[in-house]
Amino acid sequence: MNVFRLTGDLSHLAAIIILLLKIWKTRSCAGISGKSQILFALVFTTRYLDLLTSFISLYNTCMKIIYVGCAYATVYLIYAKFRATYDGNHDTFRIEFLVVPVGGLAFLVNHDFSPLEILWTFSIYLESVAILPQLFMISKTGEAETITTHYLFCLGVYRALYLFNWIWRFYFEGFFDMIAIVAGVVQTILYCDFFYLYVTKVNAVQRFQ
Amino acid sequence: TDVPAIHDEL
Repeated sequence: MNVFRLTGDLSHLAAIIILLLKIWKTRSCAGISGKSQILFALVFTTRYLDLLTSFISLYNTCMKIIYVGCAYATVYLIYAKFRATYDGNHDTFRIEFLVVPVGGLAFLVNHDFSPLEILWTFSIYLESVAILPQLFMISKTGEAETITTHYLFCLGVYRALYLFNWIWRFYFEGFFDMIAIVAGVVQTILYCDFFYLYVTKVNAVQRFQ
Repeated sequence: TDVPAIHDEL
């Protein structure tokens, strides 16, 4: 554990909680892509199956349970409790175009051809592109509420901090996970355009367009 | 590449 990973995890947690609280407080999920949230729930489910097979630390176990729980709570709020406010007409990204190729890639490029390892690899690849339905929705409607942009900013910061974490671990622990690093770089790049808009627009006019 | 025996990150 290093400072980059800890702050990365906390930033990730902040993003998840910001989104959950926003939907809960406003009683609305307008502007939020339910499809991205389904993909994140799928990411956490397939990655954290090791909760059942190996214990790493109390911190690790608690965070995994919180992430999975919040992901399903978010999906529940969007598709059940506040379904009437869900902006399905603008959430038109075809997620099968992500899930199918990512599933195929996980079968072809992985550390070990075993069920749990393939599912872990699938979750890593899928996480790197899971935000695309949300970004697509924003580009389609041309706007996002400020709080939604804070959510995206925290998610992007989490990915960027994980890159520093891997640099740190490479130098000080000799740790090197090619699959996680390549997917992490791809994921961070997807946020770059958003980062630019966030810094130049959101903080200037409090409205993201 | 190295194969991590256990995935210790979130």
